[in-house]
Amino acid sequence: MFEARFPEALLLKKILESVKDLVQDANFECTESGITLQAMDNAHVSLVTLLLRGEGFDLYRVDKPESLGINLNSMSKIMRCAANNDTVTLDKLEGADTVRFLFESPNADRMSEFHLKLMDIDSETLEIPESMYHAEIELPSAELRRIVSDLSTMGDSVRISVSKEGVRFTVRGDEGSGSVILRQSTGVDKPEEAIHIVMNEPVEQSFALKYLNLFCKAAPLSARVQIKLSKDAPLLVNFSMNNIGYLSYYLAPKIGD
Amino acid sequence: VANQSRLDTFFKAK
Repeated sequence: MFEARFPEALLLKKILESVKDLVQDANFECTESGITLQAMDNAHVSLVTLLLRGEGFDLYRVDKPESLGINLNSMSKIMRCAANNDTVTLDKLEGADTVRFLFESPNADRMSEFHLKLMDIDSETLEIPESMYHAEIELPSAELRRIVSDLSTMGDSVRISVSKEGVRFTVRGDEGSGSVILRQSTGVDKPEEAIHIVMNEPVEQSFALKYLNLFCKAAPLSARVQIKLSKDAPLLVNFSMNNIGYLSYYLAPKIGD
Repeated sequence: VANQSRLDTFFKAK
């Protein structure tokens, strides 16, 4: 038996919106400690990892670890049938080939349920090393979304360079070029808007804007985002979800520029 | 011209 109750459908809706355009099918690994997901896009350029800790749920029970193979587009269609403030219970009996979605309104006067067929997904799990990053930047997620979207008007890839002057995002295209520079915030009157830059070593890498735009669909999940860069290593873009877990993306760099 | 690398180059399969 597996059972997990989300206090609000909205969280699960936001998570799906953040993942479903990158990955079609994924295994939700459900263990005693929580739910995890790791999946690459078809081109193996980006990877998404999700952690939802068991203690972040209203109710969480896993008798035996379960791997739920789910088509995210189908799950997203089902989740659209839930009101944002409905509770969502996912459950699966041992040996069953479906997972049940139970939606309950806050005053318990409406209940609906959907059963989704599970799939056998043969996915490869990658070992992600705990790297020491050359630079780490924390900023409002809306700011990152704006930069990525603004620069996409001029080209396909962005060069991110971290130096003593701050972090610079540069785009070059057929029509011209553009750049945005962010500097370490001084003063602490609005901590939620602050930009924090930790540079262990200057670093410069190029990344496809198409993927960064998809990652920024997770902005509604978290007011703040961390981006971590190392020379010749994938970029890490991390959205923390307060007490429940995180949604992280890794993006392989463009090389030979 | 920059080429897109793949994640498999950096992370190994478990």
